[in-house]
Amino acid sequence: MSVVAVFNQKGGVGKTTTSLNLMAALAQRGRYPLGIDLDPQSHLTLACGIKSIPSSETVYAFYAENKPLSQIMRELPSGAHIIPAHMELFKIDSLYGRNPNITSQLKRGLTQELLPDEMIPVLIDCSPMLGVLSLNAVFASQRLLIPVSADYLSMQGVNRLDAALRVLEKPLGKRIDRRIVVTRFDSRRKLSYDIYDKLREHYGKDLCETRIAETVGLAESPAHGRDVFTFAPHSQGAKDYNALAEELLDSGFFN
Amino acid sequence: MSVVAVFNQKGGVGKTTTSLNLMAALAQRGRYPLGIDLDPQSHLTLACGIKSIPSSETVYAFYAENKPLSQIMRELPSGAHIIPAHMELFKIDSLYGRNPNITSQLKRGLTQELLPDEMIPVLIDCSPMLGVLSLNAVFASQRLLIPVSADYLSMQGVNRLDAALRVLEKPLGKRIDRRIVVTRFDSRRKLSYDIYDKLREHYGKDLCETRIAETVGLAESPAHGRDVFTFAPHSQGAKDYNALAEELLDSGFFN
Ligand SMILES: Nc1ncnc2c1ncn2[C@@H]1O[C@H](COP(=O)(O)OP(=O)(O)OP(=O)(O)O)[C@@H](O)[C@H]1O
Ligand SMILES: Nc1ncnc2c1ncn2[C@@H]1O[C@H](COP(=O)(O)OP(=O)(O)OP(=O)(O)O)[C@@H](O)[C@H]1O
Ligand SMILES: [Mg+2]
Ligand SMILES: [Mg+2]
Repeated sequence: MSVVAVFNQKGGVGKTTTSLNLMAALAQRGRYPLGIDLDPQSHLTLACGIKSIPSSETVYAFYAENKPLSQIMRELPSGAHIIPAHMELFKIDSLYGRNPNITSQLKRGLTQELLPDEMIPVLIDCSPMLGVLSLNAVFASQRLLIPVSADYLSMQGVNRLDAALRVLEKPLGKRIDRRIVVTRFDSRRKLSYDIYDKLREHYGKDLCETRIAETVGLAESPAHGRDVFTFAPHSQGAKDYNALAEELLDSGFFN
Repeated sequence: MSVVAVFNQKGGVGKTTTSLNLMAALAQRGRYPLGIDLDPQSHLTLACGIKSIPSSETVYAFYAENKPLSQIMRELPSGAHIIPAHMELFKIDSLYGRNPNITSQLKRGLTQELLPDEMIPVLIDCSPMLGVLSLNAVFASQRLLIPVSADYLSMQGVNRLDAALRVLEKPLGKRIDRRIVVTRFDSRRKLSYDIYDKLREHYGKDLCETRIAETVGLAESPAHGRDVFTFAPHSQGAKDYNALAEELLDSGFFN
């Protein structure tokens, strides 16, 4: 099992778009992933075509009622599985925030219930907040995928996150392997190239070569409950997420 | 004093960009506003050119040490004032989340310390999370300005927010006056027009006529610690935020 948290506390950088389309690209290659939606907004759940389900059938029940993860997992048409989210998740921070064991609850759930030896890639879509839920994701994962949209405030977010990760690595006793992927790259704007160059200077090999272009198909596919491969198979968005999946698989990011 | 919370739990929709540029547009018209940054990311603080200040000089000290708001307020070159944020704010949810009085702390601070009869417009930039800080902003304000970027997932965010506001209005005993403003509108995309039309159908008069275009000047100005009026005075971004300020002032949104 290889667990990857898709996180950046900066909002709107493409965490959900990246989780949705990487899950689909992995499924197409026979590496049927498990997606976990840990965002109270439940956008990954919605983008997978799952609408208005009770909180007892979501990851909220895992935290609030100790329901096993295997009981809330659902299969998707692509062959991937998803553990859906629910709006009620926003209560978790104030309900359990001061409970010392809460940050490793997801890690415990994953290691107890899922077969550790199976090569299932797990992708966790996080909310734009470094709270209890995102800390659960970071502690449960071996690697971090950090989408950054090609603009200044998002780049600031990554520099901040990098500093926060160094603080978290102390209790973990290891470096969290991470990759940064630039999203919403607009090849007509000098700003996009500036941002990419600055990130390459600062993060070197941790920055993916693949850049995800700003392209409308990626903004439209969630409205139809589909990933970009089934919604617009020949689009730029499909090419870019295919390239990203190849680059990450080749570098052993999902081993 | 007219307090407006700029909120949408969807990330990256232009909350900070709208707070920054509306503050500047109001200052240019002699209505010197107070901006409050309630986001641990502290992006409004950064966009106003304020870098690496200790948490004791920020709104974190108001919550953690009961420091008066008037002692953490700073003047900006535009004549506006700002109460800056700090990264440590992300602790507020788990430290004080279960304290019943916490949600009205900002309201108490504002009514005790600032002259209620002065016509100072207050704009609160919120984080993308309906937690303790954003609830503070909603309870302290008379009105809500909800930026929505012209895409499907952001539109979903507004529909969700609307449902959450109806729940909050019960204990408040009044309807929270709100305006939705479409941001990142790309006139080359059919999706932008679809989103605007759907929002108009659904929210009628609560939707601003003014749409903020997707334009690079708005993404660049924060990198220089400036608003769009001082960074690119003749740009589309400056025109659009001028029009938004006029529309909101004309409709008495800041009275
Ligand atoms: N490459 C792209 N091209 C065009 N639109 C994009 C692209 N990536 C993301 N978007 C759009 O931008 C918006 C923000 O993306 P998304 O919701 O995936 O970000 P997020 O980081 O998950 O946001 P949040 O912080 O709210 O969870 C979405 O509506 C999405 O459709
Ligand atoms: N009209 C616009 N045209 C071009 N870029 C824009 C526009 N509005 C916002 N942006 C860019 O999009 C990114 C997201 O905007 P912003 O940070 O203001 O959103 P936010 O809602 O405050 O995000 P968060 O949820 O993280 O607080 C920023 O980097 C900003 O520069
Ligand atoms: Mg998301
Ligand atoms: Mg912001």
